[in-house]
Amino acid sequence: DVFGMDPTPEAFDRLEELLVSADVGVATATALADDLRSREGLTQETLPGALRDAMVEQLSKADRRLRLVKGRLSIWVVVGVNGTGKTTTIAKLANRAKSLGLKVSLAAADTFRAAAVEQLSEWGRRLGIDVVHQGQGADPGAVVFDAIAHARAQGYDLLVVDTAGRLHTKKPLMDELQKVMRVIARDTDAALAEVLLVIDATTGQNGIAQAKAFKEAANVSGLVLAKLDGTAKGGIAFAVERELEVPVKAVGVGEQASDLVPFEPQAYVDALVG
Amino acid sequence: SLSERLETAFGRLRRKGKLTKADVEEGLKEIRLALLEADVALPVVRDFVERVREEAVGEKVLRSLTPGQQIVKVVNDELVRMLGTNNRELRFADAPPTVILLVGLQGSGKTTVAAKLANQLKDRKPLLAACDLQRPGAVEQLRQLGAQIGVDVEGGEPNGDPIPVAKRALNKAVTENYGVLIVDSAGRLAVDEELMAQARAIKDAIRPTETFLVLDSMTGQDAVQTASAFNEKLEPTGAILTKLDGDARGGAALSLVGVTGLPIVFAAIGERIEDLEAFYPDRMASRILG
Ligand SMILES: Nc1nc2c(ncn2[C@@H]2O[C@H](COP(=O)(O)OP(=O)(O)OP(=O)(O)O)[C@@H](O)[C@H]2O)c(=O)[nH]1
Ligand SMILES: Nc1nc2c(ncn2[C@@H]2O[C@H](COP(=O)(O)OP(=O)(O)OP(=O)(O)O)[C@@H](O)[C@H]2O)c(=O)[nH]1
Ligand SMILES: [Mg+2]
Ligand SMILES: [Mg+2]
Repeated sequence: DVFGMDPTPEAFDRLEELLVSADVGVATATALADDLRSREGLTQETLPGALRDAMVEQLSKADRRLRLVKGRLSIWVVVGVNGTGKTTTIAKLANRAKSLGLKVSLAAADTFRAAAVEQLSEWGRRLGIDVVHQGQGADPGAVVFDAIAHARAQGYDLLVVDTAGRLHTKKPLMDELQKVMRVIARDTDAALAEVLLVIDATTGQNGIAQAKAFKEAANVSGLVLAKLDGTAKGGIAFAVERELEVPVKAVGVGEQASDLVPFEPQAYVDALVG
Repeated sequence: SLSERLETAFGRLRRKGKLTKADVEEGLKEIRLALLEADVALPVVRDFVERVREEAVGEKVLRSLTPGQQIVKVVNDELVRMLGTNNRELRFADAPPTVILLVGLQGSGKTTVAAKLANQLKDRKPLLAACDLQRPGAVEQLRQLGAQIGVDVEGGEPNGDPIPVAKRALNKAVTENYGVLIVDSAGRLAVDEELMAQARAIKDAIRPTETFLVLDSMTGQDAVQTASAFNEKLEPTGAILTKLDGDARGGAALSLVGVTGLPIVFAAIGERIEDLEAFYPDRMASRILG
């Protein structure tokens, strides 16, 4: 049909609502819709595709590789608020790394929560990966220090550090995280290669506040969007990437060690805009 | 805040004289925006705005010297009314043990809530049942929490079937005179048919007095899907909202109530055992309004 109809105002409104319903947030949804509203040559038919293309375009510039530093011990620290999926994500990342031939070990630096060390240790047993721990109540910095020494002694490639869930509004807990980061920074030989913030795909706009606070406190280098196998669209990841330029580097799609996939902008946008 | 935004919107409009109904539509837009930014789900926001529309465009507002404040009052009152729907305390069974089942999405705070409830009901001789046999270390987590508060924990073997564990715990509670049985279950997706059937089977086996949907207060728009699916498949008797010690606006609370009418019976406000309190609709309303 060569003579397409102009998109109606309602059509733009509907797309805006669709985006809001996906947790993209009102500001981002309005910005995306306004971009389209100001465009020439769109039709009722081509509008949804134009939105998808615009979103994929915005997601296309990021470097989504998980960083490893050659010749040094690479360290990945996993952070985030309570219950988002950090410990499980670490098992998945370690599983992936090991299957790619990397020698990887884990640091059980959540020394606060009941059975946090046991949970990570069980994953380590299942995957055949060392877990350095000192038990509940230990100083997380001390655990990390030990874990780095162990990984270095064993000639490992990668150390992934589990940390306690912490609400970003709790200054003492964010200070504790910074203290752990300083332990890593003081080791001039190891390379802090990633600080990954795990965000629950069901999270609403609070995800932005979380990302801002963790970025400021611990210089987050990437996001992991967990639990995208549920009904939530995980639009918050788009909003965080747009506002803070922190790229999504992996997606959790289940509770098994194999349930981790790369972030694919087209698939993500297609599911989001449905 | 909403009242500041309404004052700005009406400030502009009032300069042309008395407010008209059309002017108040501006106010309704601000309400809609505020609620969406607070993570209230879109269909619930639409419903809510319609509900307050009549009063918001009523004479009381139009004649008021501070129409913005008047509208905020209308909104706040309706939020408190909705959030307080069926508001009540924990129900106990006519004959012990009172059985409480906790269900919800992964990571929402069920295991911690189980221990907090047991602690609060310590003088009724509670028994905890660790029926999450899926998550690595889940039984151990509840055992450690139980040890911390001196409450017995009945557990199962990893990867086993939770139903026999639940039945065994109920039997123990009955024969050994425990006053309350609190059953922790594995986190599950509302769309996971197999796990929702398993939760249903646990519920049918122990016939709980209370089945609580444990919901994370930072949940966004998905609260509607999750709440209605859990409501439909497991018929909870109430909800518990967690992690309210954070700064999420908590619109999920309104979404939950809006689509299920479930009472929110408890609020979890921290990681410590004592961090569980009654749910206060008026506090939640102010929080959502920001
Ligand atoms: N469906 C699904 N569940 C997940 C995913 N990632 C993690 N989970 C589940 O979410 C729950 C919480 O996961 P954890 O790894 O313990 O989360 P955490 O962030 O380490 O939690 P804390 O250490 O207590 O803050 C567990 O039941 C996991 O199995 C995912 O991608 N999909
Ligand atoms: N700050 C805060 N943290 C909480 C609250 N409730 C639970 N948590 C934390 O949230 C995380 C998840 O809690 P769990 O009790 O393991 O959650 P769960 O629902 O049992 O998780 P699954 O069994 O994996 O589905 C833990 O780190 C808890 O300490 C709360 O009210 N405030
Ligand atoms: Mg953890
Ligand atoms: Mg649990």
